Amino acid sequence: EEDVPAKDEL
Amino acid sequence: MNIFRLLGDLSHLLAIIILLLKIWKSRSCAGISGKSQILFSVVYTTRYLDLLTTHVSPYNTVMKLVFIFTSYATIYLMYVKFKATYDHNHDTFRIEFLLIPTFILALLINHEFTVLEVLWTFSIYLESVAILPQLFLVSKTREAESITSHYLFALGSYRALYLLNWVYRYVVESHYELIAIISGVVQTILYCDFFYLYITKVLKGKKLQLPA
Repeated sequence: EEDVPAKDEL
Repeated sequence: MNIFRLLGDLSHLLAIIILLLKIWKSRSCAGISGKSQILFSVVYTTRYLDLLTTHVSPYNTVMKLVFIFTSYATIYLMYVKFKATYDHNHDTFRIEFLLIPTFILALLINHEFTVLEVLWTFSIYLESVAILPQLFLVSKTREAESITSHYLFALGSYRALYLLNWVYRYVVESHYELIAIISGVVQTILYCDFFYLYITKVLKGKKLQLPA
C-alpha cells in the first residue's frame, strides 16, 4: 500500500 | 523549513493582511470576489482538519489557525459588515463548477481513501482554481485597484515560492508530494497572465487595466 506523505506544509 | 517555504508562507500571510487592511481602511470590498473568498474558507477548513488529529509544530498550528480565522473574518467583512460595497453584479462566477469537479477528482485521485485524506486532497485541488472567480471579476470590470493587484501578486507568489520549495526538497531531502506539486503548478500557471500585467503595469505606477 502507498504511504501517505507527511503533511508538514501549509 | 527552507527559505522558499518560509517566504511562501510569509507571502501568503502578507496577501491576507493586505486584503483585510484594504477592506478595513477603505470600508469597502469593491473589486474583491466574495466567491473566491468563500472557496478559500472551504480550502482552509477542509485542509486543516488535521489540527484535531496531528501536531506538527507550534508554527504549523498557529499558521493554520490564522489562515482559517482570517478567511472567515474576510467573509464576515464582505457579506455582513461592508455588504453594501460588495460587487455582486460582477461576482457572478458559478462556484459549483469548481467545487463539484475538484471534489470528484479528490474522490478518484488521492493517497488514501479516508475522510481526512480525501478532504485534504480536495482542498489542494480546490485551492489551485479558487482564484478563478477573482480573476473573472477583474476581467469583467476590466481593471483592478493597485491594492487589489498587490494582494493578487502576493497570493500568487505564495504558491510559486512553494514550487521552488518543492524543487529544493526533492533535491535535498528526496521528498516529493505529487498531488500538491501538480496542483501548485496549475495554480501558478493561472496567475501568469496577471503576473505579466502586474510587472509591466502596476510596478511602473500604472493602474491595472485590461485592454478593451
